[in-house]
Amino acid sequence: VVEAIKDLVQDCNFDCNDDGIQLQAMDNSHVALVSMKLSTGAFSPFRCDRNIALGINLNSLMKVLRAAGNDDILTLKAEDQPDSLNLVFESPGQDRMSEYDIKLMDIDQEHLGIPETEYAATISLPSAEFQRICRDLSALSESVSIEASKDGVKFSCSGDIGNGSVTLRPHTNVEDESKSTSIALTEPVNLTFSLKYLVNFCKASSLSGSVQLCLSNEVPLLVEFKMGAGYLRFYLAPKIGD
Amino acid sequence: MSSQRSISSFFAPV
Repeated sequence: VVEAIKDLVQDCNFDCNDDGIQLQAMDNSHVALVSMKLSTGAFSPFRCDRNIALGINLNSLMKVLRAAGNDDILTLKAEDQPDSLNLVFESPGQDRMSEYDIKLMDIDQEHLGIPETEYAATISLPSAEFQRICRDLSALSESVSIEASKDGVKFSCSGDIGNGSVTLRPHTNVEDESKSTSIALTEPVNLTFSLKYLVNFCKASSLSGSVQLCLSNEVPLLVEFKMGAGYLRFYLAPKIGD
Repeated sequence: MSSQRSISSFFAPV
């Protein structure tokens, strides 16, 4: 998760409570919003005696996380009024244990309320497919139009060297549901977004085999990667024609 | 040309 969001947001409050750990942060230019939840089910055990916000610089956290082995068991601990976050990595055979503390920071961040939205279009597709579309179209243009209709969803762009588009139609993969593409539509939508941000969101592709895109005209796009016990959501403000 | 909207123009602080 940290790897997926560290290029978008830098200083974040990890809000800990009985439900687990949540994070909400805007990127510096206030175009995108990251919303992450890891429920208690992601941890074993999980204990939180008092609601607490752990202000962490993600670059610092990455430096420490890179010291962990892929299969290590990670324990995160913070005291009641902490100055630091304690991280312990234990190898699966328990023959190696490493321990780090990183300094916490006071982050004065405004929390935005995200209204419950009935989206006009909800599209599920393989995350690798979405990553490829964003990467391919970003070679041509800064922006992509996403047009969802009953016939399918069309990603199109135009730039200095020409234009391009990719159209996806609903498709069911009976062996692996994450490789299916589905489109639920209540009304057609057509919105334009910055590809730079979408390419950035796709760094989360390794977290989930499929990604959900939720669109309504004139509101931010929701790009959601579901995780076993939580989610990573990105909201992106649309571009509006003059 | 199109202009980029800000996310905070859609979601209000709580």
